[in-house]
Amino acid sequence: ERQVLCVANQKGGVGKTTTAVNLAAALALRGAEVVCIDLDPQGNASTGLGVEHPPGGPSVYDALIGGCPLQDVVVASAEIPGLACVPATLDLAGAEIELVAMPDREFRLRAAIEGFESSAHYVIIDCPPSLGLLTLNALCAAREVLIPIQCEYYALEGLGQLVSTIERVRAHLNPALDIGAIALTMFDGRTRLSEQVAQEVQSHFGPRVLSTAVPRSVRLAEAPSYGRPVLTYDPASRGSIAYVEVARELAARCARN
Amino acid sequence: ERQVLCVANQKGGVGKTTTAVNLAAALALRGAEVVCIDLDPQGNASTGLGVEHPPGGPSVYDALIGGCPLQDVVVASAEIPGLACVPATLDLAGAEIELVAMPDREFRLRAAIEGFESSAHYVIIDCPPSLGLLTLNALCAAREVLIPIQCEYYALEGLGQLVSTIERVRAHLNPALDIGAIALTMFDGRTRLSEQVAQEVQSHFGPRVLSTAVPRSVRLAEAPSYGRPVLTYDPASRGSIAYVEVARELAARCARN
Ligand SMILES: Nc1ncnc2c1ncn2[C@@H]1O[C@H](COP(=O)(O)OP(=O)(O)OP(=O)(O)O)[C@@H](O)[C@H]1O
Ligand SMILES: Nc1ncnc2c1ncn2[C@@H]1O[C@H](COP(=O)(O)OP(=O)(O)OP(=O)(O)O)[C@@H](O)[C@H]1O
Ligand SMILES: [Mg+2]
Ligand SMILES: [Mg+2]
Repeated sequence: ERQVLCVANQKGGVGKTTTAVNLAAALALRGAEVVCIDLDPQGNASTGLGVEHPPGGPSVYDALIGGCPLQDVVVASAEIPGLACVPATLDLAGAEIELVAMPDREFRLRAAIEGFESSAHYVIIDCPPSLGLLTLNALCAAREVLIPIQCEYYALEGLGQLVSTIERVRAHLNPALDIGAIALTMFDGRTRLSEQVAQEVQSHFGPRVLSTAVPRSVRLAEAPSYGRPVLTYDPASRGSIAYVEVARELAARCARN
Repeated sequence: ERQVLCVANQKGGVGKTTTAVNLAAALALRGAEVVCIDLDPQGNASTGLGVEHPPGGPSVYDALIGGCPLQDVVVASAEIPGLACVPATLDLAGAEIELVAMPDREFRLRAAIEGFESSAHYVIIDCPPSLGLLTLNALCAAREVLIPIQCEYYALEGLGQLVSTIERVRAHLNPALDIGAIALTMFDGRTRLSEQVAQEVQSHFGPRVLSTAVPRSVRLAEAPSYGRPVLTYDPASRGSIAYVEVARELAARCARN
């Protein structure tokens, strides 16, 4: 059965895109078929996977607003077999206003994924840093939410709002939705701050927190400038090894559910 | 004359809040009277300035939606004389939907600041990571935009969209608006990536880029957990010294304009 996972957190810069891109790559390298859907108008996930996304070009906007089938806009990775991406373009910036007027405004992405002719095992959706209609579409289309949490203080503040939004979506729009896992990101073992935040998150979310924390590693920040996931850019780096572990743990959890 | 500055960039986690909080503190410590307005429902700037902001409590939401005067919701800093904050609460999360229905939806904040009975020399607005109606309100209320740019690759991607949004606002909604300055943040001199991004930004924006780049410094990330700007939490840290410099440079630019 196809697993639809959405990577969400309205706090900015916590590693949503880095997690979506590298998790998708790691699952594909383990032999799964994976499609990453970029739902952020900035198109960072498209860039991170090396997929061109000029404004006006084919993108998730055509599926979300224009009703065009996802198989017509998906682009295979040039590097990793089994990996593909539905890119985002700047056209998506206006989508939230256009969606407001549609009767099925929260379910457009879900309908597109249900009609998606693809043998993908995983669909991973990268969300923008907000809880607007784009993220709501992802929460309505997914069975699980993966929440990246940066190991810094400000990142703790928005968690209550995120959890209550997920609960509201489960109660009124998508009863299958659940918090699948929490990934600690940018963990810096040299600082007390990272340790404190990690402990706080673990005491709150318990077993949902993945046992692998992704360390802060500059190779992760460099890889996008080459349009490659860190898994192919520098497979021996700590960042890459961490995402291989995260993928292994997540695949095991999905198999159990 | 009162300078209204908005700190904006739709890319998440680039240091908007850290810049708004520490710039406000640094300007106040130089003797100016400063009010920081938190326009992000997560309330990070309120936390960073040590101001309580429980849901339902007095906040910028009351001024933006309820039309209540800003002087009724502003809170003086307990630590730094001359510094005050208009806090944000979770109530702000629903504001964008409520604003859509109002005829003067882009100008609510501008009207509130124009009616603000205060002797403040500077009003600094911290924006959420999006280009929705909250950020549009800030762009319509401000004379200058301060754009923090993290020295990493993904942060370059959204700049075109941000600049064209500012130009559209200047053309149709606020002719006085201009890009006041660009602040490079989280600069890590040990990595090639930081250097490359900094050069790219300088070649694009030229003299608008402040000569002080804010270094990556864990003290900046620790300070919010004590509810204090880094300027009082650890005045000798590199992060604090950098924001003192940023404030000096910005004050000189404001004086010249
Ligand atoms: N573990 C890490 N170590 C070092 N840098 C990282 C790590 N994870 C992400 N980064 C870098 O930090 C920045 C923020 O990460 P990213 O863009 O993935 O976050 P995001 O949550 O998707 O941001 P946004 O809220 O804008 O969508 C990027 O420049 C990225 O390259
Ligand atoms: N120069 C710096 N050195 C180290 N850490 C920093 C620096 N500037 C900001 N930070 C930390 O990086 C994280 C992101 O910064 P901040 O929250 O200020 O960005 P933002 O643009 O306001 O994010 P958002 O898009 O969510 O509003 C925070 O945890 C902050 O403490
Ligand atoms: Mg992202
Ligand atoms: Mg912020």
